[in-house]
Parts: sequence; structure tokens; C-alpha cells
Amino acid sequence: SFRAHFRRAYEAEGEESNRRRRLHFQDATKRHAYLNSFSTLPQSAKYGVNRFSDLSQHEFRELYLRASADTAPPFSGLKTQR
Amino acid sequence: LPGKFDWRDKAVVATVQNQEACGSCWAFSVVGATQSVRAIGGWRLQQLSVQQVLDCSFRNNGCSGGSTFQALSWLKQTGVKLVPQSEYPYKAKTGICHFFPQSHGGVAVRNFTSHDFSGQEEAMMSHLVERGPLAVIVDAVSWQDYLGGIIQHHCSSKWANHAVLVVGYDTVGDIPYWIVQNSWGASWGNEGYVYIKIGGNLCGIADSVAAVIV
Repeated sequence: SFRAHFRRAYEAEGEESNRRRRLHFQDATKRHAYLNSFSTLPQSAKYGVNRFSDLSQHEFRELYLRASADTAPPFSGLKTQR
Repeated sequence: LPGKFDWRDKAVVATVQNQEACGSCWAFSVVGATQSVRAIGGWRLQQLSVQQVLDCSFRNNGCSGGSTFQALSWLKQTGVKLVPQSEYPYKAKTGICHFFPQSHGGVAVRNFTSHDFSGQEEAMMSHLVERGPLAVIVDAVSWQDYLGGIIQHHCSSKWANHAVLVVGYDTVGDIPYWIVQNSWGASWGNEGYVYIKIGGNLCGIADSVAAVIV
């Protein structure tokens, strides 16, 4: 279902890749169960299968989390009240 | 401050973009803030070129990553005008920088501010209302599995790794939250947006906050 929905064709990448993607997907479903166990309110975040579910966490970081932050000075303006 | 504020209601926030398999979030964040601030100033909302920032901001590393602070410093120091996206389209690959003559139309960043608002998220709300959408750096490791809703747990603030655009907040309901535009396409999260609980500096949202002046 995942492969059809997100149009993944692992055959071209070989059997090893197919096996690895399946493992990443299984790891993702375990993470989803853990993260969703904290979602107690209707507005709480939900975690589940999306197009990143066949990536390892390392692959995800390498591809999408590439920003770096420079240290910013603390804000010293006046505090505001709602 | 109003209980709820969203720059999208003023029609000054462009549609959600997709960075694809390129580490260009820092460029999307900076360009998103710039085009919104210009629209707040009364100009027509126009999608500006992310690829221009990606190719030309030499202190950064294109698709291999970068910093919003460095990109804004480069824009301010060089006075480079950001051209419309239609003239310099996004390719999700680092390319050779295309130069445009100074006479060519575009948007220049006159200045920017960069602050750490941790412990002062109320002041950050005020900053958002006064200055326009804010370019921030967050820890987005747990966003790999996010489908929607308000993030309240398991979003550390230790390792900043992803740049996004804060466009609003909502404190009216039970859980006050930031409204954050991501650059992973409209099929991710809440139609391309992620909601993060206000308070506690979740995901490090208040650690590195930049506002643009055009």
C-alpha cells in the first residue's frame, strides 16, 4: 500500500535495497506507536505513515535537516502582556 | 496582543513549497520571510527566487545546507536583489550563480534582526505581529513521522537542524500554538504547516529567530 501510494519502485534498486526499505518502514511504525502514546487530546500531534517512512532516521537527517544555526543574542526588548 | 494572529489572513504568505531532496530549507525560510515582509509593505505578494539564494549565497553550501543568518548577512552586505521565482526557477540542485544588473527589478534586504527568544515566547508573538513572518531554526528530527495536530512532546531543542517560517499563533484554544510553514510540500503535516505548542521552547523554536526588513 505504501509503495503504491508513494510510487516507490524498489525493484530497480535490487533485493538488498528492498529489504532495507522494509526494515526502515517497520522501524517507523514502531516510532509512530511510541509517539502516538503521548497524544491524549484530540488536538495533539499525530504520527504515522508518510512519504518519509521508508527512510532511516539518518537518511532523513542527511537529506532534509541541513540547516545550521548561529548563536543569536538574547532578546532584550520590553516584555509584553497579552 | 490578539489571542490569535495569522499573516495568511492578510494574504501576505505565499503557498507552501517543496524543497525536494535538497537541503535548501534555509533558503526557503529566508525567501519566505522576505517576500512576506515586502507584501506587508503594500507590494503585491510575489514568489521570489529560492534558487538565487541557493546558488549565490557563497557562505552557505547550497543543497548541502546553510544558515539563515549567513544568507541574510549576504543579502544585506551585497545588496543583491532577489528576482521573481519565474525568472530564476527552483531546480532542487545547487547551480552556478546567475548575476543580474543592479538596474534589474527585484527585492533587496535592507536589514534584519536575529534574536534568541527562549523563555520569552510572548515577546516573540509580539515580534511576529510587528515585524512579519519570522525565519526560525528548529530541531525537526521528530517531524519525519508527523501527520498533523499540535506538537507538545518529543521535540527537543538541543540540535538545530531545519529552517522554517513562523506565520502566526493561536492562543484561543486549550493548547496555545505556533503556526509554522514548512517547505516539504502541501501533502505533509497540516497542508504543509506544523503546529507547535507555545511555551517551553518546543523544537527550539525560539532559539534563533530572524526578522527581515526590506
